[in-house]
Amino acid sequence: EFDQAATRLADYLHTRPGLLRALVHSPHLLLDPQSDALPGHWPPARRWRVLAACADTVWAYLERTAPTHSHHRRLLPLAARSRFLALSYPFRFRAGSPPDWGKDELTRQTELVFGRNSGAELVRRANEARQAWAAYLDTYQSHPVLAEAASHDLEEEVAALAFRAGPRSGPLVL
Amino acid sequence: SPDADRAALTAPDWHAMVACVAEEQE
Repeated sequence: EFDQAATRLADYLHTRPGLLRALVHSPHLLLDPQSDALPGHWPPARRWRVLAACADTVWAYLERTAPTHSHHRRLLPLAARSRFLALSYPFRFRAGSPPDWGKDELTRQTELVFGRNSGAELVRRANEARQAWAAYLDTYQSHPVLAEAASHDLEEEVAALAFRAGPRSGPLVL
Repeated sequence: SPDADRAALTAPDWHAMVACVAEEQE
């Protein structure tokens, strides 16, 4: 059933280029309760789940359409970055889950992103997303949206591939 | 632009779409 919802979302994006651009350039708005991008009463964990599903769907849609849409091809590196950061987000915290989630919510929430009991699928796609984003960073000079990035920005992105958030944090284990 | 992004993400049918996604996740 979740797969059907993701297909409907991809079809919806196909007819709304402005929304597609917004999800590629401003996905953080989905986490911001003040933005109205999602219903205001939604808790942080549900916002993350929907962001993760949207980032994954946008990536898949752009990858499918990139061969025939040069504009989509240009957006792919940004979509790859968002997908990796969104899917890996709950695994970046030393305490075990994001600070604004409820206690012991990590397992419950990460099992739901791609439908019930889909925790293994989340981990699989997070690793796939890490490899895809790493490949773009490895060839950043070939991609217009990355080629002019400052060296320290690229260093931060490389660090985020391998490490959790914060100083002296451990490896990002997916 | 940021304003255009905000406008695109606040359309009523977008809210209906994401509500459906969240429901199917649970």
